[in-house]
Parts: sequence; structure tokens; C-alpha cells
Amino acid sequence: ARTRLLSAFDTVNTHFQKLFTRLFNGGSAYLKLIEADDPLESGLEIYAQPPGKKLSVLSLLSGGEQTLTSIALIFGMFLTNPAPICVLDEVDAPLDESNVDRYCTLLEDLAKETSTRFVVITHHRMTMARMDRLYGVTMSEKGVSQLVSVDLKQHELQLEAA
Amino acid sequence: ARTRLLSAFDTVNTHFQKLFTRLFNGGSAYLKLIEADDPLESGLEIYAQPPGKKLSVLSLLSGGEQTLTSIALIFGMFLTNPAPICVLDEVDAPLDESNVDRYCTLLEDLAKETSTRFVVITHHRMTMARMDRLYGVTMSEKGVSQLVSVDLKQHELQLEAA
Amino acid sequence: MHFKKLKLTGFKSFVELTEFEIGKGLTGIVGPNGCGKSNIMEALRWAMGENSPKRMRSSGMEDVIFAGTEMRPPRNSAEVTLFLDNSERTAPAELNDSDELEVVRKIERDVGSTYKVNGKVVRMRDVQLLFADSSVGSHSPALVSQGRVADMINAKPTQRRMVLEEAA
Amino acid sequence: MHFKKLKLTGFKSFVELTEFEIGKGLTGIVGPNGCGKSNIMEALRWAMGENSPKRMRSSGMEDVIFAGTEMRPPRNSAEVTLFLDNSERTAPAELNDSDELEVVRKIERDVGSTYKVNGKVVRMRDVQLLFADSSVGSHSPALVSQGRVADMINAKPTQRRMVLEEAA
Ligand SMILES: Nc1ncnc2c1ncn2[C@@H]1O[C@H](COP(=O)(O)OP(=O)(O)OP(=O)(O)O)[C@@H](O)[C@H]1O
Ligand SMILES: Nc1ncnc2c1ncn2[C@@H]1O[C@H](COP(=O)(O)OP(=O)(O)OP(=O)(O)O)[C@@H](O)[C@H]1O
Ligand SMILES: [Mg+2]
Ligand SMILES: [Mg+2]
Repeated sequence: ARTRLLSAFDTVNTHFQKLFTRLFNGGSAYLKLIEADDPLESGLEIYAQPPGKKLSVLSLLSGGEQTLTSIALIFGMFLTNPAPICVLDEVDAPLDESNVDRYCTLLEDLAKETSTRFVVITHHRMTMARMDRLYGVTMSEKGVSQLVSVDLKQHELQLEAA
Repeated sequence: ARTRLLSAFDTVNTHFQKLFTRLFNGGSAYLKLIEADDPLESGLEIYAQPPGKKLSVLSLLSGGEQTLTSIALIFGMFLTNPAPICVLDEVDAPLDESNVDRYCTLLEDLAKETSTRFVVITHHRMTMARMDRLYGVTMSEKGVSQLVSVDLKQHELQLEAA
Repeated sequence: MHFKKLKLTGFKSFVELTEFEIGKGLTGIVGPNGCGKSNIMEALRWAMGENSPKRMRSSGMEDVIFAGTEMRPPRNSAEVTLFLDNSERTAPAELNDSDELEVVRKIERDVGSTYKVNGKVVRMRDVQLLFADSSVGSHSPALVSQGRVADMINAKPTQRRMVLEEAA
Repeated sequence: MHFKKLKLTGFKSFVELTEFEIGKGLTGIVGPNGCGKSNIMEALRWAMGENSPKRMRSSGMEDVIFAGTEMRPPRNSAEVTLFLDNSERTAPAELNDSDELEVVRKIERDVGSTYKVNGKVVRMRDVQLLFADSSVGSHSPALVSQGRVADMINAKPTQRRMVLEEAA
């Protein structure tokens, strides 16, 4: 179990570092096992340095920076052990427009690089527009959910009109 | 201390119920002291019934419904003991467009009903457009924050062009 | 193995038969707060053998059965079917004899859950193994529930290490 | 008592002198992730006598002093001034002799924090009482930090009751 954890740590860390730099358009980050000599008792700390800033632990970053760093870690674990499906439930909520754009670009790249199918739940218009297909869930009858397929072109027109 | 807590509970509960119905455009909700006979040892549970749905505890609601219910509670406490200033840091992040609209309407009403000054940090365009004045924070020099006053009209034009 | 489609009946707010196609690339789900988006993700996790009610935002597993509204009575059962493409024949041996796999989980009030794969009754363990072999499962780090990113940020370092172990 | 303006120097990412007017009604603050919006709120809380580094996302109180960037050296001190309108004369007696109150908090590395009100050195206690009397203060439920709503939702019922007690 110890060697498995250490080898997973190395692979995740390598992926995490690359993904961080991709998502932040620069800067660097790394993972570290702390608090105990035995890896199975240790803690995982995250160090990040957004472009042009000083290196710090995750807790000193802003809300959006912490989210983007965590997304890099989640995808780092995903790439270590790629699954046939990946579901992301409102992961982009704290992000500003330019970070939403980078998140979507990463999703598009990962969808091309792997055969994984991605299901993305979001309220961000930009993210909606970058999907290959869109489903809307409505509750026209209160308390009863209905799934409808949304024609993307139609949806874009409605958003512009709003 | 016990009588103070009980009287605060009553006032907050009354405000909370009215605010919930305002934010959800219907439905009802209430607070309850549970888990102990002595109020000072008890827990505060939140029961909510969005319009047309069954009554449930806070944890069974959706992410956005939980946020809107918590906003009703926060403003319930605020109205019990109105402060000269209220700061809200990205409280609207999980809300969809129609709930952002109701949140903003409530803010406008509270600003008129009290002399409290509100400072609202947000990424939602709709919330930005409802402010009386807007400040932008930029980091044109990496790691160094600068505050600039934003001309609302100018800002709206930029958003539309984006 | 590919995930092709999800079919729900009586599951949480999806009381009517609902079909959700999972195509290649990026599929978006949108809709107002409280309309049922996260419930779809929970239906997927449930069909893969999730056995902790807490991860389903429930106190008991029967909470997933449609509880009724002001206009409709509650249901007595819930059922989710997951359609998988097994043309690469990667399933465990006893389930590997066809191109398509239909995993069905059904729960009835006071009876409990039953699982079927292509019509054959199987145990929960069999379903969990089916997914574990293709490195996905109800506990997979690839299923990022609402609020999970905030939990990771606020987690203590030892809790984060445990997440890493699950990913290994 | 009204809050009129906040002045920051060397506080977190606001290394240059910055003035933030707090007008009547609704004032919005916008900007990209990591640009310093939440830092403004923390400056307000700090000037009102916040003494827990954890609530300032810091490990020690000196973390609020500008720590430098790749291009600029770190500073040795940070200072925040809060301008209050006291024309209704609601301040405690010993501070109540003028229409405007200027509350200044300054911290220097290895020296600690000092507080002044209208030029007179006062104790942290005096500043905390000034704000407590007008039912606001660094722990006020009216200061809703980023992530606080999620904390309220995930809190245990007894923790929520404690928040209610603070509001009383
Ligand atoms: N067993 C059940 N029967 C009927 N309705 C249920 C059941 N369990 C949950 N619900 C309903 O499902 C709704 C929650 O749906 P869900 O969490 O999927 O919303 P969502 O679309 O993700 O919203 P958000 O954008 O706020 O996250 C609740 O309002 C609740 O009433
Ligand atoms: N003592 C300090 N010296 C210099 N910079 C600091 C200091 N403390 C924090 N910072 C910087 O401030 C930034 C965080 O700012 P803040 O949390 O206010 O961002 P924000 O605008 O709220 O972003 P978000 O929209 O993501 O919440 C961090 O990136 C950090 O580098
Ligand atoms: Mg949801
Ligand atoms: Mg912030």
C-alpha cells in the first residue's frame, strides 16, 4: 500500500504541475506529503505560485485561485487513472470569465486527448456555449423534473436576446 | 443569557420566515431549536418548503436553494440587530439568473428601508448592473492591487460588447 | 467500456420516465436552482452501487424514491438503468458475453435494493466490481459532486491524502 | 454612526495608498480572481479590531503586511484608516467630542499593532467597544466573508445556534 501511494503521488504530482501552469497561464505549483515520516499517516499539502506572485500554501490564495488549483488537482488524479466518464457539478461557480474560459479550453483538450465522456453542470453562459450538446432540466410542474434537449443554436439566440 | 437567546430566536425566526417567502416568491420556512431541552445547549435546525415542494430540512434542498435559504437567515439576523454596514462577498455565486434578480431586489429594498450601507463583491453581471456605484480592482502589476472607480454606463457598454 | 445512456423512473424529482443520452465529448446540463440537475448525477452514482445515503444527500436510502409533491402522491419504488457499450469486451468474465450491458438498480419501500445486469439478478458487489475494473465507481474522483471542490480546499492535509489513496 | 471611507497602505496586496469611498445604498466591487476584492473586506474587519489571524486567512497577524512580489520588496508595516461619520454623536463618551472619527490601526513587523482614534492612542478594547455599541464589529453577522454561506449550510445545528447567539 505504501509503494502504491508513493507512486500515485508522483504521477498525480507530475500531472498536477502541468495542469496548474496550463490553467493559470504560467506560475508553478507542487504537492508535498507532510506531517509524518510514514506516507500512510501523512498529510497532503498543496503549494501554489500564481504568475507574478509569491509561493504560498493553498489557504492563502483567493477563493477563485483555490478553486482553479483544486481543479488542477482533480484532473491530475483523473489523468493518473482515466475513467470512462467524468461528471463536474458547478465546479466553475467561483471563477471569473477568463478562468471559465481556461477551464473550458482544458475540458475541450481532455475530451480530445482521452475517450472520456464529460457531463458538465453549470450556470455560466460561457461554459454552456462550449458544450457539444446541451440538456435543460425544467420543473414546469412544481417538484417534478423534466429533461429536454436544447438546440444549441436556439439557446445562443435566447441568451443574446436576454 | 437564556432569555436573550430565546427572544433573539423569536425575532430572527419572524424575519427569516418573511424573507424566505420574499426570496422564493412563495413557499414557507421556519427555524427550530432541537437536540436539547436547555436552549443554551440546543442546535438550530432550518426547515424549508420551496413553492410547490414538500417540507424538508436544509440538507435535502439543492445547492442554490440552500444558499437562498441561508441568505434569508443571514438577513433575518441582520434585521434583528441592524448594523451601519453590511458586506457580502460573492454570496450570489451558486444562484441562477432569476434568484440573482430576487437577491438584488431584496438588497435594493433593504437599502431603502434602513440607512445601512451595503458593499457587494460579485462576478454576476446582473448584480453589477444593480449597484449604485461600482469599483473595479485590477492587478495590472502582478501581485499589486489597484482600486479604480468604474463608470457604470461605460461598464454596461463594455459588458454588452463582450 | 462507454457510458451511453441513463434511464430514470421515480428517482428523486424524476417521477416520470426520463432518458439521458451521454454522447462523446462534452454534454452540458443547465436549468434553474432546484430543478433536478444534481439528481441526475446522483442517479448515475446510485446505479453504480453507491451504498452510503449520506453521499446521496439522504438520511436513508429510501429517500431516493419520489416523495410526492403538493399535486402528486409519493411513489413506492425507484429505478435507474445504465446502458454501457461493452463492444471492447472489458467487463468481468461472467458479464462479458454481450456488446451492450444494461445495469438496473431498483429500490422498493420496505424491501430494499435489487440489481440486474442484462436481466440477470446480481449482487451489489458484482456491480461495484464491474465499475471498479474500468477505474470508475461511485467513489471515483472523476465524479465531482456539487460542493466537493470547496470540501477539498477546506479539508485537513490528512483528509486530502486519503482522497489521493482512493485515486491510486 | 456611518462608515464613510477606508484608506489602506501596505495591507496585503494593497501596497500603494488606496482610498475606498463607502457611499449610501449599494456599492459593488468587481474584478478578476485573485485581484484583491476580499482583501478590502479584511482591511475593514482588521481596522475594527479583529485579533484572530485565522479569520484573516493568515497564520500570524503579520501576514497582513505586504509580503512583496517578484518585482517589489516586502514592506515592514501596514496601516488601515476607517473614517466614520459621528454627527449623531453615538460614540462612547471619551471618543464622542467630534463629528468625524478616524480609527487607525497600524502593524509593524516585530512590534505589533497600535490603534489611534482622532490622533489619540487607544487600546484594542476601546476600538472594539466603539463598534460593538453600534452593533457591528469584526464578528458581526453583517460581514459575510467568502465561503461563509457554505459554512452555515454545512455547520452542525449546535454551531448554527452559536451564530444566533452572536447575533443576539
Ligand atoms: N425523493 C425525492 N422526491 C421528490 N423530490 C426530491 C426528492 N429528493 C430530492 N428532491 C427534490 O430535488 C430538488 C433538488 O434537486 P437538485 O439538487 O438536483 O437541484 P439542482 O438542479 O442541482 O439545483 P442547484 O442549481 O441549486 O444546484 C429538491 O428541491 C428536492 O425537492
Ligand atoms: N500579505 C500579502 N502581501 C501581498 N499579497 C498578499 C498578501 N496576502 C494576500 N495577498 C494576495 O492577495 C491575493 C488574494 O486576494 P483576494 O483574496 O482579495 O482575491 P479576490 O479578488 O477576492 O479573488 P476571488 O474572486 O478569487 O475571490 C492572493 O493572490 C495573495 O497573493
Ligand atoms: Mg445542484
Ligand atoms: Mg474573494
